[in-house]
Amino acid sequence: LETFVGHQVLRIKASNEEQIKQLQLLEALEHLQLDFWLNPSTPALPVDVRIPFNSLQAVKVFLESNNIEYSILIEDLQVVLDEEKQDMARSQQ
Amino acid sequence: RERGSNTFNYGAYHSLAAIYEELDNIAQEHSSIVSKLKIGESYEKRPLYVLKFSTGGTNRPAIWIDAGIHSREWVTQASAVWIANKIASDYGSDPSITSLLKKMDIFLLAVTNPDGYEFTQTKNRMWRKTRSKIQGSLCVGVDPNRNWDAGFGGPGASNNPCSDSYHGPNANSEVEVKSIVDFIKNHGNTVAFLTLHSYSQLLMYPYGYKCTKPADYAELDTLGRAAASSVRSLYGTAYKVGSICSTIYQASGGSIDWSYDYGIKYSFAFELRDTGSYGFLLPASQIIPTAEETWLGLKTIMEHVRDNTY
Repeated sequence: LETFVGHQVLRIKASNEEQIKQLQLLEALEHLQLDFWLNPSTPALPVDVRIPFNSLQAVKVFLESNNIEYSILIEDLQVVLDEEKQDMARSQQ
Repeated sequence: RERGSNTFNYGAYHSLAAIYEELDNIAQEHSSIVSKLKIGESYEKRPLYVLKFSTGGTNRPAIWIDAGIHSREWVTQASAVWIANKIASDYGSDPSITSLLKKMDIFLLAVTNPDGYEFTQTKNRMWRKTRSKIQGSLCVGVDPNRNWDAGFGGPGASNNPCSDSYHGPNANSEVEVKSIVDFIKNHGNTVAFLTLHSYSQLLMYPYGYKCTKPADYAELDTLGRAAASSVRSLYGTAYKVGSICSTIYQASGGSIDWSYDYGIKYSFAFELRDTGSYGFLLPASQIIPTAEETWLGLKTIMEHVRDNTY
């Protein structure tokens, strides 16, 4: 079973096309194993990305050093998944 | 085992087996208008079940609705099951649905990617693609919404089998996609193609594989805006309306581009709501509100289709 302890989902707000391009560069860095839930497209839409724990630091440094605004959509993904599983178990009862 | 539709909890996420059982219940409890068809099997040989809503006639114009092509977007499959029950139970009492089913049929595929859905339930909640194993490829699965014969392999899809937007070795390589294409081609009279994705509150029409406007742009845009305001009327969920390319990005190989180019004018993709803090991991408490508002948008489109057959 694949678990996601420590994974975070960030909601990134690009303020211009330049920052969208930087995020698209990030998307191409496969070693970071980023999972884009909402791909970088236009500054009007947020970019949501799931970041594995060991890539978190690098990505946050990248965003902050490029003044790209972000917030944490999901603090620890596994917590949300565990709640979802408990929810399903409860409803089955 | 969950028995009968009156005990099924539509406000919860369910296993694939429970969803399939509920589809059976709906078909049995409304057997005068609902029948269950098997249009094919997934890569791992799971049945692809479509509910047909029909009051008879032969080869009537049909509306196609599918959900769950991206398996991790659970709110779409859950909404589809609620919508199936809504259509069946409202027939005869809701004048709009009753008049629609007097003229047309509706086909609803609640779980378009059962292998992926089962995998999200048992192995990896984040899985989005099919579970096909491509000869010689390191990774598993193809993004089934990049695998349609519409600008296949163009921008906005990846040729890397390990990517979540991998388009596959060729168009219709995924049996889940090919089964729908074959079904619609054999049916020959589908006049609307509606697909449910989640999230980010978008209502989109073609094209994605190119950024030129479709021939029916004006009508689709007006209808899309009317549907989005129907969605909004219930809980205030605000949708953006536009073509795939202008609303998000260029994405080749998508289902509604194929259906539109195949001649199905009313082709729309819904990206259902997010609460702003969970993305596609929408809490189960949001299923029914999401399904209710989505239904209003679908109904607006279906009423227009009913009154504007072509």
